[in-house]
Amino acid sequence: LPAKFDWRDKKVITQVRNQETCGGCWAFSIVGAIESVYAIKGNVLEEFSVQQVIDCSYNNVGCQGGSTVAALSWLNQTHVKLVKDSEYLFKAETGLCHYFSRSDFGVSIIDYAAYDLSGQEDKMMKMLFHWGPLAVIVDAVSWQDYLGGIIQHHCSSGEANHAVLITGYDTTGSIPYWIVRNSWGRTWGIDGYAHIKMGSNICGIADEVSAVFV
Amino acid sequence: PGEGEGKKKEAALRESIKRINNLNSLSSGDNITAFYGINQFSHLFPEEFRAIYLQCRAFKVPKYNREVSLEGTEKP
Repeated sequence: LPAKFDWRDKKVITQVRNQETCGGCWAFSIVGAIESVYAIKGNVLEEFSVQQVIDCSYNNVGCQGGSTVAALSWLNQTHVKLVKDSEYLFKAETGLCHYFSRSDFGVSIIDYAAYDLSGQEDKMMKMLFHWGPLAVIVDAVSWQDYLGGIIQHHCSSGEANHAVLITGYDTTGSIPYWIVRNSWGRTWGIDGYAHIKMGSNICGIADEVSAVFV
Repeated sequence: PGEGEGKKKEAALRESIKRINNLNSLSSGDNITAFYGINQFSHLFPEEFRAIYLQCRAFKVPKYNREVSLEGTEKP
C-alpha cells in the first residue's frame, strides 16, 4: 500500500455537504460512499440524493437519527435506485418517501460489507485502497470545537454518535492519520474534513466500518 | 435573536471558551496535534449540539475475520 493515499486525488469524492440541523449523518455517510464507488467503477462522479435515503429508509428515523449499517441493509434488500441529488433535493427535514419509475436513472447497490475492525486498522487501509471510501461511525462529542490538526485525545471508542466517510490516510509524518470527510459544511475543520490518528481506534473509528459495492 | 435567546447563546459561548481551553491544554501547539477554538457550533451548549448533530446509532457488526482475503478488489 502507498504511504499516503486519498481518493480525492482520483477525483471520485463529491464536495463536502452540510446536514444543517438534520440528524441525518448516517445517510450522508453512506451516500458519499456510494457516489465514490460508482465513480471508481468508471462512471461520472454524481451527487446522489441523501434526502431519498432519509425519507425512505424505513428502518431508520430520518433526521431524528439512524444507522449506516441499517441503511445499507435496507438498500441491499430493496435494491432501491438512488436518484440524483438534483432530482430529490435535500431539505434538512424528514419527508414523505418519493417513488420513481423503473426507467428513471439511479444507482442501486449490489452488496455491502460491515465489520468491527478495532485493532485491525491496517486492514482498514487495505479495504479503503481496494474497495473505496469507508463509512464509519465515531464519537464526535469533542468535534464541536475542532478547528484542525490530528485528533489524538478527547475521544472515546464504543460511544459512537456520528457517521462520517474516510477518504484516505497519510502515514508519511510522525503521526499517521485518517482523512475523514464530515457533513457539517466546508467551514468546519479542515475545509470540512478532520484528521484522526491511526492505529489506536481513536474516536472508535474502527468499531463499525462499512464498504459498499455498486 | 430575542434578548433571552441572545443571553443563552452568550452563556453557551462562555462555556465553549472554557471547554476549548481545557481541550487545548493537551495540544503541543505544533499544528499536528488537534487544536480547538470558536466555530459555527460555539453558540450551542454541548447537549444541544449532541441533540442536533450526534444522532447516529451503532449497529452490532461482526469482528473482522483475518482469513478473508483483501488482496483483490472483489468483496469477500
